[in-house]
Amino acid sequence: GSHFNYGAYHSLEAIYHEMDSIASDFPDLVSRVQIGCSFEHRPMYVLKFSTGGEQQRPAIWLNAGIHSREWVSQATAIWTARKIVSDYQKDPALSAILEKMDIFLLPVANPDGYVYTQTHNRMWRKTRSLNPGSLCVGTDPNRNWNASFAGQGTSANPCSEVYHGPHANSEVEVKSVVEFIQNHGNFKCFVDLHSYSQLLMYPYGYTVKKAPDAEELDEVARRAAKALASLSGTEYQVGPTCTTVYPASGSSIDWAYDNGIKYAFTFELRDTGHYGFLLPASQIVPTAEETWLGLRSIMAHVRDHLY
Amino acid sequence: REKFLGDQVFRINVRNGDEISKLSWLVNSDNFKLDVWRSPSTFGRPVDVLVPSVSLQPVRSFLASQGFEYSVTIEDLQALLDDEDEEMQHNEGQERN
Repeated sequence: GSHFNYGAYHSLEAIYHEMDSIASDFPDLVSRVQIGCSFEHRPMYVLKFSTGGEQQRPAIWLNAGIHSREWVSQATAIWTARKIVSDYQKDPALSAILEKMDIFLLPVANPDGYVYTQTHNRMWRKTRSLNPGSLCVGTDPNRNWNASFAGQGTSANPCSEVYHGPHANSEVEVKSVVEFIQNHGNFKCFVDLHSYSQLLMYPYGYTVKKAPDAEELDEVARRAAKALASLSGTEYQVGPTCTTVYPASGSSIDWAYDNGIKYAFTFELRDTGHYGFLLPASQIVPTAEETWLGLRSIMAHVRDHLY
Repeated sequence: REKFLGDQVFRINVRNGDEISKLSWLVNSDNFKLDVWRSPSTFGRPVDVLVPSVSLQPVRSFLASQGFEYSVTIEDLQALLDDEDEEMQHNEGQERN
């Protein structure tokens, strides 16, 4: 019944409006929660999917759009929100997840950057915070988490695309998520959605050292990649961030993992590179559909292996 | 709006550690204003770099002088952006209908 076109890219306002519509259409399942404000004072909204029960049920965090130019990740997230409400009580696997756990979905983790990509520079990746003493704007919000902050794979130069920021959590967008997750205290899974080059990765990015749960995470990720590929054969490469793509310190999933959220994964969604970050709109729904199969596989494993 | 007229994306093959070091130097140099879409990491994984039109000549010369294999995956970024813009406007129109 929605008039929202899930096969197109949208403004921040349109995405927020659609989040509101989903929450209004399914008030017993979904609520829109504000977790903070961006540097330029835009609200940061998450959708909370919950079937009730005790206050702080075990929970899953789905994070999208931290790098603003990766538009198919925000688009996939908003499609995923509608998929969850559509399939609840129809898809037994999803229903079983929601009977036991809550899902929190943040479709636009970097609202200022997202708006900037639509008004000034489509290729913008970072936040829009000002850097005193530099003409260059913004910090890479996926180098700003408190996980080997300012280590390998980051830059101290504010003009760099991987500038880590003045200190961990300096970006209010990152701090808002960190505080929300810490105050909640019962997150079991954190998935970050990026785009470019079809990868499914797990900690660590800041070291080549194996994560203590690497074997299980590898197994979960391989199963998820297989589920994802079952739709249209999109092949994902699976492995730890550091050796699969490149060393990257201060990333969201490393922070999550080091703070007790065992099931921490990063997706790099479908993109051959021939379109850059401009995945054609005709590929949004196919990307979201296949990603959903991967996500669902991970979430089902988490549900069955609560700790 | 910032324009990307004539900017290209290069896909560069990396065959050994020496090439990773040389490429790391290139992409970290402030002179060329490169935007790395896929960083040099391990062998066998190509590196994708957005090269602004003003840097095309020096970057091509560097790659040739060092014997790198590369191809151009995006010939003109602005053309892609224009297509996307058109597509978005078309979708907005459809929504109104």
